[in-house]
Order: sequence, then structure tokens, then C-alpha cells
Amino acid sequence: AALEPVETHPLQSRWALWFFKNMKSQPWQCNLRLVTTFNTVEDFWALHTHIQLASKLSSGCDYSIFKDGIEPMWEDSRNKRGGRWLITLSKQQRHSDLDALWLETLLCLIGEAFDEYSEEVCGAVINIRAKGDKIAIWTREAENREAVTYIGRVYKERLGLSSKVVIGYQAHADTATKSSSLTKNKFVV
Amino acid sequence: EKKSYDREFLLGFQFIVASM
Repeated sequence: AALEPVETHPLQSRWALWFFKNMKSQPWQCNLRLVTTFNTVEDFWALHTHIQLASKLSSGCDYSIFKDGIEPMWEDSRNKRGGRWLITLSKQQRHSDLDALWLETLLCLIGEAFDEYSEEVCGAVINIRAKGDKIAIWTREAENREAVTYIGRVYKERLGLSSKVVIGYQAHADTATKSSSLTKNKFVV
Repeated sequence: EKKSYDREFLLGFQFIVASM
């Protein structure tokens, strides 16, 4: 008997998963690979449950999830005027919090959690680094204060961060010209 | 129509898909 077609739940956007592995012998662009794209809830979970947990990646690796067509780099025209809400984690949090925070970030993206400002979202990146992992949501226009701060407030709430914790938004233009420790926050929530 | 989903709805599909 023929199987009934399974109903799927389409997402607002098609998303692309990118993987970066730091191999110093190759140019940076060669280390960044598009893994796959998806545009349904079901395909998101199929992908998520079949790839390595972020906490198990080796140092120097990144996962990026961006709207299809946007490359996960400052230079992309959809990113270059934007910035990122940055979450920096302690070394200990890789084991206790990292995977849950990354999953929550992904659910915010694919579920369009930022209401009318979800259109401002370009994607999200997780950096696995020995000195401390980072998660960020990238938005397309750093000067759009209303949208950026709305996204920041919702994101902080969704991550379950204490009101005492402050997270910052950095414009890519500032990040690109300064070392990370010196990049000033354009907004905080 | 904008397709938005809350977290509980999305999480509800996690193990259904994983078991397929």
C-alpha cells in the first residue's frame, strides 16, 4: 500500500547550516563549508539530531545557521551594516549550558521569535574556542535601534539569563577594525 | 501568512522526528 504523504510544517525562511573547521594550511574561505539547507520543522530536527553536538566539536570550529543566500561573514552585503548580540561563555559552561543555549538560539531563529523584527535576523553563529565559547545572533542593520534592542530583550529572556546579566550588541564594522576585547557595545540589554 | 512557531510547538517535534 502506498504511504500517506506526511504533513510537514514549513518555516518562514529557508535556513542554511555552515560548518567551519580551522585548518591553518588552507585559506579561511576553504575551511567554511555549506552543509545543507532546510525549510521545515521536521527537517530542522532531522538535521539537528544527526550532527555532532556543538560541545563535542574541537576548538576552532563553528556552526552557523543563516537564512539561505546569506554567507556567514561580515563581508556579505546583508551582514556588513549589521552586528551581533554576543553571548560569551566560561570554559565550564561548555559542559553545562552550551548545547541548550545554542538550541534555544536556533529555536528563536526558525520559530521567528522576534515578531515583526524577525526579518532583521540574518543568522546565528557558535564559536568553539579553548579560551571560551561564544554564541551570537546576527542582525542586518546595526543602526535600527528599535529592532536590535527588541531582539536583544527577547533573546535574553529566551535564554533564561538573569536580569543581572548584561549582554552586548556589537556592530560588525567595529568588530572588524578592533580586537575583540576592545570592541565597544553599541547596545546592551 | 507569517509562519511563526513557539518553542513548545517546535520542541514537540524533536523526538517524533528522531524516532522516524
